[in-house]
Amino acid sequence: MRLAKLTLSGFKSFADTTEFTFDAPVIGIVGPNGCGKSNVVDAIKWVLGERSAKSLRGSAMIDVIFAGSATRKPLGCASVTLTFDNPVLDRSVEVAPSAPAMETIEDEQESDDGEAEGSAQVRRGLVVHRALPVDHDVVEVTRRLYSDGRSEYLINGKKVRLRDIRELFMDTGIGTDAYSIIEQGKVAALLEANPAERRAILEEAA
Amino acid sequence: MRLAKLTLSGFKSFADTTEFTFDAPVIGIVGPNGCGKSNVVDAIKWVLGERSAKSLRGSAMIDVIFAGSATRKPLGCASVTLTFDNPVLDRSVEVAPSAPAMETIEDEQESDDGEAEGSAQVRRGLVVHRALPVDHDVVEVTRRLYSDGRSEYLINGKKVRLRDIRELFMDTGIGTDAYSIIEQGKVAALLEANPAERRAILEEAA
Amino acid sequence: SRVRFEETFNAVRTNFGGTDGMFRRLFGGGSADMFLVPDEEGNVDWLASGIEIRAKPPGKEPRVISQLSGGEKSMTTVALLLAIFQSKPAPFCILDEVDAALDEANTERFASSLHGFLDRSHFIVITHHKRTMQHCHKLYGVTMPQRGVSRRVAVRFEQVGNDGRLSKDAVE
Amino acid sequence: SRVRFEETFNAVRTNFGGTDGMFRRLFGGGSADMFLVPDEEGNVDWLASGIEIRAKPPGKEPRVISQLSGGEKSMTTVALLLAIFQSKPAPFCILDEVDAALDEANTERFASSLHGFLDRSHFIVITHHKRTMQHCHKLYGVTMPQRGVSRRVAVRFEQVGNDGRLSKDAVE
Ligand SMILES: Nc1ncnc2c1ncn2[C@@H]1O[C@H](COP(=O)(O)OP(=O)(O)OP(=O)(O)O)[C@@H](O)[C@H]1O
Ligand SMILES: Nc1ncnc2c1ncn2[C@@H]1O[C@H](COP(=O)(O)OP(=O)(O)OP(=O)(O)O)[C@@H](O)[C@H]1O
Ligand SMILES: [Mg+2]
Ligand SMILES: [Mg+2]
Repeated sequence: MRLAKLTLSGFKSFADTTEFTFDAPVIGIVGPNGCGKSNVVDAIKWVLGERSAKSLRGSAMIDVIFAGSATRKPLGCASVTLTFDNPVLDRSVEVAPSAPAMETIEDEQESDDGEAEGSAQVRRGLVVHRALPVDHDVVEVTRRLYSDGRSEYLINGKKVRLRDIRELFMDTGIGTDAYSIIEQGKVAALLEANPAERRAILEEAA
Repeated sequence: MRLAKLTLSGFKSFADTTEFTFDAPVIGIVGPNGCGKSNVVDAIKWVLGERSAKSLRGSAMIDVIFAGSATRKPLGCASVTLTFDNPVLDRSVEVAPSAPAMETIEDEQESDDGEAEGSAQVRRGLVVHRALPVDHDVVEVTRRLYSDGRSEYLINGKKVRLRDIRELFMDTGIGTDAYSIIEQGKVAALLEANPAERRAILEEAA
Repeated sequence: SRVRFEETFNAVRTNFGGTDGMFRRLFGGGSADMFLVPDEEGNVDWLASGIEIRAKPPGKEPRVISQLSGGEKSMTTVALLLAIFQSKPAPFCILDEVDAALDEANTERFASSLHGFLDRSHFIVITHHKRTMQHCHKLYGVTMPQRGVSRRVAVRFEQVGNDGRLSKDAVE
Repeated sequence: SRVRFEETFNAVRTNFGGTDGMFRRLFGGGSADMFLVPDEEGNVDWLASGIEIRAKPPGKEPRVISQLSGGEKSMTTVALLLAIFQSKPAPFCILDEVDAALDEANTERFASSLHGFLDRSHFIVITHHKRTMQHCHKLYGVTMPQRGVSRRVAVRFEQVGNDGRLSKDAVE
């Protein structure tokens, strides 16, 4: 699984639709103070299911919507999409446990032309393993917030709940409070945390 | 009043006696990570009366004494001295209010040879104004801590209490929690403080 | 006393957020303000109310200061500090890597802003930024020729290598 | 589950404080360790005890990690993070100005340490340090040609000026 692309529109200072393609091993984001670099990190945290406005440096969640500038009017919606490559890791033939007449298979050898003589319906399932439990090569996760307070969460265009997004990333090491995102100014936080908080971070990796 | 010099000995990583003379308007302290630059700031805070070991990045006050290194043994004492220039700001003749026969002065003109004919003892005091309430051109403030836990505080060589040192700097804007020292990593603290803490900083300046 | 606090508050407010205040000088525009926080009934108490700060970099509309970037927060804090200095200068000021979050352009603005205060105070600045070093009248290097033991050397700007190490001749 | 936690803890401990662990690699020596904090009776509970960290840069004897310098703390944190990555790599890692407190020499060590993890993860690094930029395979610039509105541009290393600004031709 690989984070391939980030698309922001109306999120914080990104009034216009902006894309970041992550197609290199180490990507640097540079630029003067106050231009929007850390807003990119906030966008990723937000779409991964962040629920606290404070941890996105705002006072209310509505603060993530572009609030206008000297030359632009405020917008009505903030939208962020993360696009993941989600290739097949391996395929394996698993016989779905729900096949009731499991034992009949042993007796009835398939005849050469491949037709089983038995009466039981055989449910052979081709189960594919992917890092994200969605059976597509590409997974798009979207979060939207409208200025009237309505939220939308989508996985590959299908509406889901925030909980579904958080569950999608369980056990992958990605998440809003995992060890994979170090926010600005918080680099020493892992060290200065109390012993119980350090334990929680390690449990995330277990 | 001007901070002229800092002398450290056995304080944190400064095992050997080290002097910093502050004889230029803007002095820079530079050098690789972990070499002792912030320990200089801790030394100044400590001699100004800092009482919290935690705010000196230790777990107990004994942690300010040089704890040894690969090539040196631990020392038995930490000592820091701040030297201030404390010139006379202005002189004024003030008649000490404790002179009881104040009104007799009007009647008795001094005769030419300067001898007052009156009977009352005239207490004319030459009160000099200096920034620090110590009547010397140079004021040395020293703080020492011995590994057996004993502390010593000195002003111009005379033993005083920690309280005397803190009082010495009252209303000068210098102090351990004043606005005149911004520690490493705390630059945004003034802004991120809560409204009551911000008020306390401004009261210091009032 | 109440009167003294009120006077100081008003002086610092103008030094910070006024049209020629430190905030506009450091940001080249924008606006900033500070005010006393009213209680539930909307009353302000000069002897007890806390202080709220507003800061708007040029062309931006942040609702709260927590939305500012790392560099913008550092510059706003420096502006506030120097505004306090204008109304009551402390004899000296120590700044330990306050320029850590600043880009080069803001580092330059920060370091040169100190020169306006040298008639009343002097500064001790700890930094890794070359731009800040260039604004210092004198540089002290602190190194550890013997691991774990700090040693002070006097250095010139040219002796601070690109890799932050102090050149050999400075260390002797 | 207890077994999984115990395995992860032991793996990370070796990756962090072992003789060939991340701490010794980033500091060029010294020693580090992590252990479970015993309760009042001295018992350790794999399912509940907190984690304590020890870190000793080469030649030094700090009693607690709070005595470490700003730069030493950043490097120790990066070592711990990469040690966790070794036992369970997340698909990507975002680092927002983790090099802010580092001198040039440590910035170089930090940036080059990332290359050992590219078989399993990729990194997104926000920085103002030229040394870190040199270790990036691709750079994105974020600027505000219109005040208050962010715009993304692709930049090459040479287009990032000494003053941190992005050169004109990159911004179009
Ligand atoms: N909802 C919003 N609408 C418009 N602008 C916003 C919004 N939320 C935050 N901002 C602006 O975004 C800017 C902060 O951006 P960000 O923190 O990403 O900067 P940065 O590039 O990380 O800078 P630094 O190098 O100083 O860390 C602030 O100036 C803030 O006013
Ligand atoms: N009592 C002590 N005895 C010996 N060494 C000590 C003592 N207390 C602290 N130290 C050492 O001092 C070092 C920290 O120094 P300091 O914080 O001043 O570094 P710095 O020059 O500010 O570095 P940076 O640029 O990373 O901020 C640590 O390595 C610590 O082990
Ligand atoms: Mg930032
Ligand atoms: Mg330091």
